Amino acid sequence: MNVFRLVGDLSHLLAIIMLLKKIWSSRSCAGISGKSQLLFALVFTTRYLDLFTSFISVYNTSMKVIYILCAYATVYLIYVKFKATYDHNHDTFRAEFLVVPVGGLAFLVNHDFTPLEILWTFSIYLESVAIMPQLFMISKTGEAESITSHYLFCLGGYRALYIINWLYRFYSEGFFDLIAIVAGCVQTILYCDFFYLYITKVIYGQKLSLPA
Amino acid sequence: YRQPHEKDEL
Repeated sequence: MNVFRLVGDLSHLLAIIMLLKKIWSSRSCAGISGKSQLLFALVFTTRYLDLFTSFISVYNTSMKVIYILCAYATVYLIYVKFKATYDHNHDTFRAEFLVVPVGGLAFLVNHDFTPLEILWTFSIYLESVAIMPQLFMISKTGEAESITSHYLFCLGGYRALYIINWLYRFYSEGFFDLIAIVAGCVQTILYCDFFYLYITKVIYGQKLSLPA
Repeated sequence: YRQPHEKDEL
């Protein structure tokens, strides 16, 4: 465990909790892509099946459980409790266009052809593109509320910190996992355009809206 | 190269 990973994990946790709190306190999930949240729930479920097979640390186990619970709580708020506020007309990204190719790729490119390993690989690939419905929704409506922007910034920050963590681990321990690194870089690149908008607009107190 | 079971990252 190094400081980059710890801060990355905490940034990830902050993003998840911030989104939950926003939906809960505004009693609304307007502007949030339910599809992205469903995909994240699927990501955590398929990745953390090793909760049943291996124990790494109390930190590791508790973070996994918290991520899974928060992901399902978010999905519940969007699709059940505050369903009336869900903006499904704008959440039109076809999630199957992500899940099917990613599933195929997980079968073809993985560390080991076993069920748990394929599901882990699937979750890594899926996480790298799971934010696309949310980014698509923002590009469709042309704007995002500032909390939604902070959420995306924390998620992107988590990815960027993980890349620094991998560089650090490569030089200090000779550790690297090519699947995680390639997928992680793809995921971080997806946030780049958003980062630019965030820094130029949200930080200067404006709502994030796309240039017409 | 990491063994598949050694997944310590989240």
